[in-house]
Amino acid sequence: SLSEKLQDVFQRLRGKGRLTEADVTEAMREVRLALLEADVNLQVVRDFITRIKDRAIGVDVLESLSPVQQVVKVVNDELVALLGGTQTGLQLSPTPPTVIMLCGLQGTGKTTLTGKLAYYYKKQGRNPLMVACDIYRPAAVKQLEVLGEQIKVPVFTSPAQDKKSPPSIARSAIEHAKANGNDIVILDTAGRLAIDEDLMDELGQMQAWVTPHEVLLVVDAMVGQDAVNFAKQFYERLPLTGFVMTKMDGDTRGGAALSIRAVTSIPIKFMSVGEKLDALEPFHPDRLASRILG
Amino acid sequence: FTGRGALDEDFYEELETLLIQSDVNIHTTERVIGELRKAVREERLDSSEKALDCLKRSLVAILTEPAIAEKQALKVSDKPPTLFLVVGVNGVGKTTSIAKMADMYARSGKKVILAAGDTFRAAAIDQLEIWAQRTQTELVKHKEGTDPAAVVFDAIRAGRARGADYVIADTAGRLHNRSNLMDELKKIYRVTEKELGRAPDEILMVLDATTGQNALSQAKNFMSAVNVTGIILTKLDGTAKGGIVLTLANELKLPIKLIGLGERAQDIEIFDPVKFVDGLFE
Ligand SMILES: Nc1nc2c(ncn2[C@@H]2O[C@H](COP(=O)(O)OP(=O)(O)OP(=O)(O)O)[C@@H](O)[C@H]2O)c(=O)[nH]1
Ligand SMILES: Nc1nc2c(ncn2[C@@H]2O[C@H](COP(=O)(O)OP(=O)(O)OP(=O)(O)O)[C@@H](O)[C@H]2O)c(=O)[nH]1
Ligand SMILES: [Mg+2]
Ligand SMILES: [Mg+2]
Repeated sequence: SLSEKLQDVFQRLRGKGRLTEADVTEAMREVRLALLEADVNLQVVRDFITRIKDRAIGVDVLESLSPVQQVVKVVNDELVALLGGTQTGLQLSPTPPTVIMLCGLQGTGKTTLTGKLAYYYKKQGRNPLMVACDIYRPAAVKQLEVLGEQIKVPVFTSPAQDKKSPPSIARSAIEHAKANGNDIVILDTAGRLAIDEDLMDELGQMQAWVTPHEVLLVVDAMVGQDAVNFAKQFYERLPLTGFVMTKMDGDTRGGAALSIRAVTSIPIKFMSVGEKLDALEPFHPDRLASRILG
Repeated sequence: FTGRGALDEDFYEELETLLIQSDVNIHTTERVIGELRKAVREERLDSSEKALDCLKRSLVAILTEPAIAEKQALKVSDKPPTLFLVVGVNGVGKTTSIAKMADMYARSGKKVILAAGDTFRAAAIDQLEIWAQRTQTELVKHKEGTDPAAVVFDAIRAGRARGADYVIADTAGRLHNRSNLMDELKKIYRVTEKELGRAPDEILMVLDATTGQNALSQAKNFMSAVNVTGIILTKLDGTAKGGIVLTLANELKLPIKLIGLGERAQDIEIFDPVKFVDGLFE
């Protein structure tokens, strides 16, 4: 762990009063390693180290805390600050329906998250509607319908032969929701590459037509250095209101969360922690910070 | 990355940055850069072009060393059907990669049978069924929620009875740190091995190119559960470089057998180490 690595670095610091620049430089090397191993983007790591290095130098080695604990505290506090505040759910619209649009790369867990959000709001006494806007992936619509049956939440679909575009399916779904008293509409979209201009334009059109209250980027927690690339591209193309980290029940450190915060400043809204539809947690920055540090 | 300019500290730093940002593990990166510095000195390389060339060759060497080269080619059994078991964590592209392999073999006149071994996830069987239709290959499936090992067992029997060249089995996505799911995979392996009369000819772990350092944990855990024989690296059509495979090759001697370059049946290629390394520097 980082604390153990820093212990080795600071072995010779017994009896010293303050941390010198040389002490801190060596400690920062361990912090840099820990963050890179946690998949934090290299440039984000460099900026992070620059910021905390000055705070760590000259830190008085207090009676109560060892030099290791001091450095770890500076690192941890900065991480928690950067990851953002604890989230308590999504912004619900005063004029229903609240529309939530999910987007992201292929296979990140969007369809499953659609079910999880529907289940989450159903338990709160809401009347959600899930919308199958992925007309490309084989059996994507069926997948959402199966989830809908599991939690007894309706799924809006457009018959395949209608050949309706995803933005028009979304628009029809909102009309349907208003007519049927659904106060939350969750739009599942097809996974896509951020560099696919046509598919990114499709998302842009959907967003323009239905003006969702939340546009959430769904991110696989095991993503590496590439996180800054696609997050930035999605952020530049759409008014993202937040992101969700999925598959957090794995053993990945999840440093991509810090990378995405650094390049977009959008908040982390939820953590998906399993395949079941009840496996959804609010975001806790302190927990994620210690996980990233390892 | 042009690799032009002076062969100075900046050059080495730029290379280090590029490798790390391609998801090459920091320790692998430091090793190859260290070896490059040594080679530049010993071979008296006098330009950054020559140094870059030297680095590329050493990266290709990592991917093609004898321990890997000897298991690089996709296995063909002399006792058909050849059986491939496809495994990996959730959402990486197992089902789609199976469709691509089915298409690849069907087009070359081979008879392929697919096994719908994901009996857990919503509409997983439906998804593979559509691909079987599109690639004109047969599908062996059971009801959702039933034993995945039984599906693979049946598919092997069907493969023998119908003279199939290949049986390719899909399995449910599973996180490598879930011991009950890894136990289920071990059971699928045991049942398969027993019915086939030998170990599966290939156990292909599908890895998403956007994955960072966690790929190492995935590979180690899957290898300790079943004998992973190779990697299918998917989603290389995106911006992610998949550099972690250099570490998988270096530390675990795992060959990359196939790469996925898109969502269509034809978006698959046999892994080419030179092309892959060139891609890191583009
Ligand atoms: N372990 C785990 N698996 C998850 C989680 N979220 C989703 N999954 C699984 O990840 C896989 C992909 O989930 P999907 O919901 O199909 O992903 P998607 O983003 O809709 O995929 P595309 O539509 O193809 O882009 C499935 O096997 C899910 O069961 C999670 O939090 N933990
Ligand atoms: N761009 C791109 N997308 C891919 C590639 N391979 C698979 N996909 C997409 O990734 C998503 C997940 O693919 P699946 O084949 O369902 O993945 P899986 O591993 O079987 O998922 P689970 O069974 O849920 O664990 C789908 O949207 C695929 O179209 C690839 O090489 N490139
Ligand atoms: Mg989906
Ligand atoms: Mg699958």
